Amino acid sequence: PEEKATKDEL
Amino acid sequence: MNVFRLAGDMTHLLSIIILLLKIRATKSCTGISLKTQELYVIVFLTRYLDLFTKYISFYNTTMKLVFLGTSISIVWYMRYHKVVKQTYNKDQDTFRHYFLAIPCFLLALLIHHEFTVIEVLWTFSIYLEAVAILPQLVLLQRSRNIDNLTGNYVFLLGAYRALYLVNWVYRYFTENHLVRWIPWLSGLVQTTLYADFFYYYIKSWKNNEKLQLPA
Repeated sequence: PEEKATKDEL
Repeated sequence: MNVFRLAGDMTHLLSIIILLLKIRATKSCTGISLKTQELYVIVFLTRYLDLFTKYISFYNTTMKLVFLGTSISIVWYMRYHKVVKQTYNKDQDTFRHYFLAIPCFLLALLIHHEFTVIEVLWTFSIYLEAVAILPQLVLLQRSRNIDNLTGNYVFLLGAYRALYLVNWVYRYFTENHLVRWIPWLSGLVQTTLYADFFYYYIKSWKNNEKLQLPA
């Protein structure tokens, strides 16, 4: 599965 | 944001506060690895480049600035503060930065989500964070005397990524099965590196003894 580049973490 | 993520962030923040407290109150950085602290500055600088490109939330921006500011000030204290710098265990803190930084950078060039500057540097920061604790662990093993603040600092720093692991499992099941291999596997490696330390930390706490790692 494609990795979603959610950058809402620290 | 879920409770595990928040707990992880708070643990991370608390670990840094404890370290700064130790440095400021005791005017000493004994047992703290400057190598590890410098690697964390690199981790935050390369990860938080998106501060300029993307706004997520007030919380997110504030925490990023706090992590950047505190990590830079810790390095400043250890390198330049005229009293603190004399307590630095330079002879025992011999781990070389580039043994960790270069392989992580090469790995980020090879394995990333998207080939852009920000994305590759973000990936590099994830890989580097996973192993940045190694100089600190080596220094602890060489120290015959680990003070409580240093022990607690390393424990909280390890606990933070473990809580993030739980947060990722939770997010997987609650947010459309979001898959994120790079941080997951790196976070797993990062937490595993602490396993030995956790074991001795908990053992010394249960037996009410002073923390000491076997050489």
